[in-house]
Amino acid sequence: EYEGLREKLNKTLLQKKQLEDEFDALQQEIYDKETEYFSNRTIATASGALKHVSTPGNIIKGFDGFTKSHSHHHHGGTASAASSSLNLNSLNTNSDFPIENSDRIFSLSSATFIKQLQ
Amino acid sequence: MDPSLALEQTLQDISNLEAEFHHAYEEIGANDGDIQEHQKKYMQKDSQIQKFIKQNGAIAEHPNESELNRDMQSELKEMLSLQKEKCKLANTALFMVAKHLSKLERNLTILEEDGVLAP
Amino acid sequence: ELEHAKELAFLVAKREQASLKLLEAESDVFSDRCQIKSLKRNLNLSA
Repeated sequence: EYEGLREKLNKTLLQKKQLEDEFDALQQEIYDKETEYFSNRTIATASGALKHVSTPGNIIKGFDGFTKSHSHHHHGGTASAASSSLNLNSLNTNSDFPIENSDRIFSLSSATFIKQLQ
Repeated sequence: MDPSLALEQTLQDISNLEAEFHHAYEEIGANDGDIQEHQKKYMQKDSQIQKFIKQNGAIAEHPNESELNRDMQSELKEMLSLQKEKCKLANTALFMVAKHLSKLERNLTILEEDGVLAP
Repeated sequence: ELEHAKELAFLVAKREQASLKLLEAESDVFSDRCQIKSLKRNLNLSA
């Protein structure tokens, strides 16, 4: 019974480690998606070509100005996304669409992320 | 239905989505902060027991062991309750945006079928 | 925009689900440890 319990505990500890890794991976994915969402805004046109757009509304800022402004083209230079590792010192490098930390409401909903920021 | 009407309708439907999202994720963050506090207390009590075992071996019982175990169980229960609340909030936010997206997609399909919008 | 928002909302929901499973595992570890301690004392295993 003792050995059985020990084995059970070891298995649970291993499972815990796997879940911790899964959690870290998800946090990273959320961070990267936010960077992608707020910086590289690329849509496909009717002809199939890709163009960078600046839409005036999103889930963070709201959609109030959506019908007022129109998308416009960006020529030359591809917006570079931030480093995919959770490098909090080098956020979005696209100066046209600067990402404020406060925009990252999804990452900021995790106290672990806030601790890392601090 | 015409495209501009569909757009207006969609914008009206999602006019509150920004506020709802901000609220949901702020609540999740606040709950997570509370969980961290409970986690700290849990770890403090756990380390008392672990320290005692290191000093006195695995057989000896910490003088306050049952009380510490009770407290730790209570902290765990609290953390689980808060975490379930966070899951509810996260699922609600997901449901809200999925609902609006689904409606928009249905409208787009209708417009395409009517030929007023290019596929 | 809505698709992006949905994607992020989905990831957060997944993250919270992972957190819940983590806490449940923590709870299992706690109860397993309590049982092992009790058994060790009964069997007088000092290891």
